[in-house]
Amino acid sequence: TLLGYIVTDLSISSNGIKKILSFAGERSFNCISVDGDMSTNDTISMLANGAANNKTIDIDSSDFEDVAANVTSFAQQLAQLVVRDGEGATKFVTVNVTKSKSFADAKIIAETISNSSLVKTALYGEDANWGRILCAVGYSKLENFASLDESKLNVKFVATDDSIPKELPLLINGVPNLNVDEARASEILALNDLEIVVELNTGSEECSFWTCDLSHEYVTINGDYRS
Amino acid sequence: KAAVTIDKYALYVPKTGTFPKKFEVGSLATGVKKNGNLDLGIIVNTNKDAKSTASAVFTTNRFKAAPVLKSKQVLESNNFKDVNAIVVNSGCANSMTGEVGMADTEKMCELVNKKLNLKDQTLVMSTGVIGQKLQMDKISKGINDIKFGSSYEDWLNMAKSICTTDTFPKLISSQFELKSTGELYTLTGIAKGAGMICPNMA
Repeated sequence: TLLGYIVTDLSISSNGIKKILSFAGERSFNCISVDGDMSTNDTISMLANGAANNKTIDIDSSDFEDVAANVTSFAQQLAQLVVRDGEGATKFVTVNVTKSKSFADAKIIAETISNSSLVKTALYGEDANWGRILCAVGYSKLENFASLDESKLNVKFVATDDSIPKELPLLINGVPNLNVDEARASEILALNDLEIVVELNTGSEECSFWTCDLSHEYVTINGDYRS
Repeated sequence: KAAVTIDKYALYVPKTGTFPKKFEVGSLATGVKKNGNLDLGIIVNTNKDAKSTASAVFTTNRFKAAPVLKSKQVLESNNFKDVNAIVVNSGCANSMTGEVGMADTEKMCELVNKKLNLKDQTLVMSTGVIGQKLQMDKISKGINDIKFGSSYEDWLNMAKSICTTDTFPKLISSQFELKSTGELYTLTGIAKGAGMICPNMA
């Protein structure tokens, strides 16, 4: 279960706080996956008490967009900590689906990759099994296939440290990269933090989703939760 | 093969923090958790000079737990204003518990409202095992005994009190400036979650 709250001493109108939390939640807590399961209790609340004595922030205030952006980035930090925990997770993985026809499609694809048990076990085993990523893209429950064109698809791993080359292309325009540097792939997959980029090249929308690997520890913890 | 194990507590749990003005927190081990860990937390707004505002997003799971239904009702009946406390218990989700669960979650709010002299201004959250009744004797006593503070340790303990199988508490805090006036404000966030995580809240 995900529970959480954000409290602030800002003064925000009730309409403002609803809009801010809804916007931030959609781009943070609704973009994480540890195991693909949705609880009966998930709740994130936000409380603003006005103790900072500022002029109340409303939807049309000049500061509104800036405050909303700060809350969103703050919520992303908090949400990412949940993924970093992941009940024994050893990898923190950002799945970026870019150049999509629509944000909704980018999100569905990113979520599908993030929830794939086989992608997650490959990450745990540090196996550059891009075929599982591609497979997940293909079975994503999209309303239609406007965002998907196999011949335009690129998949790559991206290192999050300063090592080079930063990007390792695995699939280029739908064709497997036969010259993939397996040694470099192993180096990137050995990092605790890494990134998977899926470029759809059918539009300009994008979505980031945060996931983790699936470890032996996860099974141990959840094998006897009630007892 | 397993990757290198990292000390997540050392990496991700802050050692100090600045917290928003006029909030206090309290936590306690009521005995609901078998290991004796903290399992009850309350956050309270102590600012009497302005009306608070609040919002929440909730699970879209068709089977919503009693505290989800109760918190939604409190927010809506208060028109998203004047919500001044949040009580959270861990160890028992109070989910799939029917009318008894609903009465228990109402009772939790009622006890907190009474303790803090509030009128239906408390949100409630629960986390833990699904399908078990809350141990209201322990939780009622805990609400009665809980003490409030605003130190870093109080906030950290609050974060710990809502954990279940989490391997570290999740607490972050940051200060920002309003662009128009330069006034400082603080955001503090607490979360729990480790498994059963793929929220789709609305």
